[in-house]
Amino acid sequence: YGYTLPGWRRHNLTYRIVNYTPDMSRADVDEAIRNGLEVWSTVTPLTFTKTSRGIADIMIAFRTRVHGRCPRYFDGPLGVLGHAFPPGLGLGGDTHFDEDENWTKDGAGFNLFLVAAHEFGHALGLSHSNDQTALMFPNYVSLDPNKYPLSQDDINGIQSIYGSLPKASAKPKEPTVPHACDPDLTFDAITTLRREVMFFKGRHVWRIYYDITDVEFELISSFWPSLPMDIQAAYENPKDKILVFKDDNFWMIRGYAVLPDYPKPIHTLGFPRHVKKIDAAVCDHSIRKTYFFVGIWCWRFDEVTQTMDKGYPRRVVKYFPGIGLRVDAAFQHKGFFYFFRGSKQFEYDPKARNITRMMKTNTWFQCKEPLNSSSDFSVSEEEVHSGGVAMFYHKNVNLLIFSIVHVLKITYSY
Amino acid sequence: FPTARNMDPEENMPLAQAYLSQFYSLEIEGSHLVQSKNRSLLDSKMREMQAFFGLTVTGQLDSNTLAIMTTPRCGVPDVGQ
Repeated sequence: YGYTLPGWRRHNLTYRIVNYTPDMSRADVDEAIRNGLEVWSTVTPLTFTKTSRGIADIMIAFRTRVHGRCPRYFDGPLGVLGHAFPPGLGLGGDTHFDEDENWTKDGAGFNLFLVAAHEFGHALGLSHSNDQTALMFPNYVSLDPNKYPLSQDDINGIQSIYGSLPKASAKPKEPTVPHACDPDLTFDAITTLRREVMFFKGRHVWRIYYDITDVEFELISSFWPSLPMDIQAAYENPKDKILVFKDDNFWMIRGYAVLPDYPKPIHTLGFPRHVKKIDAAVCDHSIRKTYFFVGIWCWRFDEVTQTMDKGYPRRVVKYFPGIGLRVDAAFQHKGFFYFFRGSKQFEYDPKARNITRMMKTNTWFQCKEPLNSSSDFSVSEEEVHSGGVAMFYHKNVNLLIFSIVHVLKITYSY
Repeated sequence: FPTARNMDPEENMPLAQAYLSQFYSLEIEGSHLVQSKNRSLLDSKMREMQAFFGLTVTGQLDSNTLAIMTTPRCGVPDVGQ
């Protein structure tokens, strides 16, 4: 990487989109620009605020050929896609995109988010990198725009100007990495995502697939850099979107993109003001209703009318007999609900309204004994389902043999 | 399918010169008397560009160098200014 010092002297920067490309909707341009800036704010103390008038630190415009007093010209389709100026007054920080290109929000033409993220690197003080995996490599590379585009080289570069993210508290806290096979494992939230199940814990997420034998363990930020850690609830709605909850806010996600205009307050879903957070959520896809768990209460939300059902909240203990007190996380699979509380997991049949099985939380990760292994797992659905039962069976057989031997020893001793 | 890229160095040399003048501050003098100086300057800038992109440094316009030159890119020079 390369950089110019001192960069911006302030960390709270403003940006303004002076004009919009007709190639994309305004909302998509706004999102691409916001996400392009967010790429850098997730690894630095920088923050970006959008303004709609006056002079902003980063003035963003779509231009063609010779434009204004800009000393760099555009060259028509292809060739040069954009340029940006290093931090400073006047043109400093300004970012221009060649309007003669075909700008898109996906991979069809030139992805505006990727080009914008690169140009904002210049606007923040980075020059080109000769690391071909870096976002600051000068040639356009069509990456998956849903994945976080910075390489370690980019992160090292920008942090050499602005430093890393500020510490959340004065007392430095070691980031803990959860272990899938920890017998005391608890989850923050769980949701399905198409043919996957995602288990959230702190800054991390495990992904398992219904069809293949694999478990992935990733940082939440590698999928959705703008999401906070320590998510409290999540669920997949019938419209192929995930809703993620933390405190009194929720985010909506489609695929790997956090939708614009989020987070929104949970009160917009119909919760009363005194509800400050959601413990768990699960959508019953057969009736298109979502259950929200808040302490000992549960609400029911109608996904069709987008309103809370009347007659709620109800006590969890009455509505879901056997589940009892609060719920940490929940999801639905093959008609069953799976509720998680502490290190226990309850398989619940909503039609029969009873618990059909009780297991450890980590039966979805096929852990080989001893249970404290963090990486020695592979998953197949059948095996996962039978794993907890098989262990229980073996333990019972061992106990039975031990008891018989013990009784025989006592008998013979007399 | 895209048409086959023309690899005649003489035909692609204007493109290479334009690229190097845009991104590597190549300034070719017009006089015929300075042809050898221009050639040396061009080779030098080409080497600089090839080194930056991790290409084999030859100073000659080969297919890999031309491929990089024709790939869409950011308009901030790699060196200078």
